[in-house]
Amino acid sequence: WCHPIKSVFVTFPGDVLKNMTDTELAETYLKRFGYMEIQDKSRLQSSVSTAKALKRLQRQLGLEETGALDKATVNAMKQPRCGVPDVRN
Amino acid sequence: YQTFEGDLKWDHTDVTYRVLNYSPDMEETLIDDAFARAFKVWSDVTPLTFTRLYDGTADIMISFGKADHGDPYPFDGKDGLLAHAYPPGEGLQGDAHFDDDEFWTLGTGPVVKTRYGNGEGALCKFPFIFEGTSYSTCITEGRSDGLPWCATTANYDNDKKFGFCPSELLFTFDGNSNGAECVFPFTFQGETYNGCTTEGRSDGYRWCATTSNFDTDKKYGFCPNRDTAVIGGNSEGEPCQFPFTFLGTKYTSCTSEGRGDGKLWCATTSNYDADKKWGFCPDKGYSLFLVAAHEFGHALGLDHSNIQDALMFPMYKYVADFHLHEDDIEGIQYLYGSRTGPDPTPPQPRTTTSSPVPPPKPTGRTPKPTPPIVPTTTPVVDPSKDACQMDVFDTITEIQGELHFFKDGHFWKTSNGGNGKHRGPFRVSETWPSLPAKINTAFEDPLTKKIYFFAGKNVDNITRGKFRDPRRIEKLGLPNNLQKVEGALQRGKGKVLLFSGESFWRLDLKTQQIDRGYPRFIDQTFGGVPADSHDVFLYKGHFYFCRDRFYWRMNSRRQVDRVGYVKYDLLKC
Repeated sequence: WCHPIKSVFVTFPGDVLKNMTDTELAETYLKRFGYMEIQDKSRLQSSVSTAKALKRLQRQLGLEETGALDKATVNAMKQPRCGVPDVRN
Repeated sequence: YQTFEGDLKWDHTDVTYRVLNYSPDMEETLIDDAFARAFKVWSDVTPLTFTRLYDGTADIMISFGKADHGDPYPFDGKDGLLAHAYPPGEGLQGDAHFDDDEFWTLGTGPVVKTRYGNGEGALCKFPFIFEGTSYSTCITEGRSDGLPWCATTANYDNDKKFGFCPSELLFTFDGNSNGAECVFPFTFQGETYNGCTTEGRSDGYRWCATTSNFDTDKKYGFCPNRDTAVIGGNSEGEPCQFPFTFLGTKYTSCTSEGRGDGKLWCATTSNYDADKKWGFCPDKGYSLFLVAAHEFGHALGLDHSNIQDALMFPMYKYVADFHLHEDDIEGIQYLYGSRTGPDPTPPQPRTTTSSPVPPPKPTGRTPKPTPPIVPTTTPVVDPSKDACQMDVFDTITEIQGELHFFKDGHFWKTSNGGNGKHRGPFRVSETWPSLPAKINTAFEDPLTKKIYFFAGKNVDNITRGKFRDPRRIEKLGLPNNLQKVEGALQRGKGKVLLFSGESFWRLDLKTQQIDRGYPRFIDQTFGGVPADSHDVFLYKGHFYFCRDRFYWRMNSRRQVDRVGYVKYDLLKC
């Protein structure tokens, strides 16, 4: 009687939100809020590794700086927030 | 705290803002109030002042929008991104945008302000008891006209206090119908509609016609959301339909089944599988006040902070008793300095304190607890001078948010936010000692807060209680033979239109000179109002032209949208 319910995800018409994997969510989030593309002192734009970007995000949000996409970081990325980037280039 | 690169900030402290549109989630007055309180958060700790403009370009233009809303940064539906704002500067810079796929509240669930009824516009009290049953939403039970209502106290059966809840049957907002209710059915592009629709729009907002035929009359307004309406999805504005069938299973409440994000949703017809109509269930929503205060921080030059309790931290967190964090204060004062001096309170007439409520007579029985008696101020002038007995006023104008009615050395005032009842009479000579008894026109410059008084051929202005010597109106560039100025309309930044007879002039308040190209004829610019109005003034973004006991109200598109009595509509006699 305690079988887990087998969830079926459907695509809801008119839904702006898309079902994303955690990795897809992280990539989008890090890019959108400025953690992936960092301008250096010579004004050159360079991509940083996902681990570095995650560490930077974790520092900004006061999370443990693991550089890994752990549960706390994923949860933080799902929180409602302001659309202004955290890292400005 | 952080500021934007180059410490972007406004180069003036008298910052202006304008609300371009409203959300269907809350009453306009509640939204206005949330924004005003959000600005006050910053003006309390800096020398900044915030003045609302009703037309023209303001420093901070505020709007609600969904998904792609006209800038390069689209919103993302419900939750996730809530709002964004741009750092200070020209054009889009300084503007604040709020995602209208969110459910905007004061942070603790639907805020339902009532209209009509006998609840005097109070908020709904949820839950409330009606005929022994407890209700947590507006209901149509007990009515045959389908208008949703709620009690404004916890027990309707005892107190009989109620008001009507926002619905398209009661009013619309924005649009061009001055808040008129929807007319159903209505015709749009030959089709008949029995409810609000998003057809014909790309922004997802629900609208309706306010006459039976949009195609011929072109009259429309946007539909307010009912408190029971779903958010987003493809059925915004519809209520959940319980039970509903989803993938063959019946649901009697909102569910997160079928979604990977855990959000609660419901169908708005009895069968999702067949109809595919759905929306998110109403929740506590996001505090418009808190989000606006954060966004206005950006609009003033603050970037995100990494202090979790700071207002400028990027993530939303509801707090009931909000106080600005030291980090935010340091940040904004780094840009603009700290506030000095006392509160800029206006001069007040001499008053006495009295109680409007007579003390209870002793009866020998245990007295019921009574609400505290609030002292009120009563002016020390002849109370027999009743504004409701006046047919025509010398001038009417809005000063410091209150509408002032001047007549023969006295004035009365009525505030925007109160119950609309007027106060007074007050003596002009006690508030503004150097003014003559007869004032033909007065207006307040929204930027400098200077108040200008025109009396005959003289003009005085007053700032922070200090008068300048009166000047002749010819010094402004008005003609020598002009006997008086009879009306004034503030237009955008630093300009005001002055009316006399059938002509008007535009005064540049900075140069204190009439602009070139004037006078112009009133009837050529303001069609449909009396060309010989004896008073003209701006109030809540509308132009008012007075003639005899009546006023003609004109909107910013220069359409006369109302003609009424000064006494009943403005003074609430």
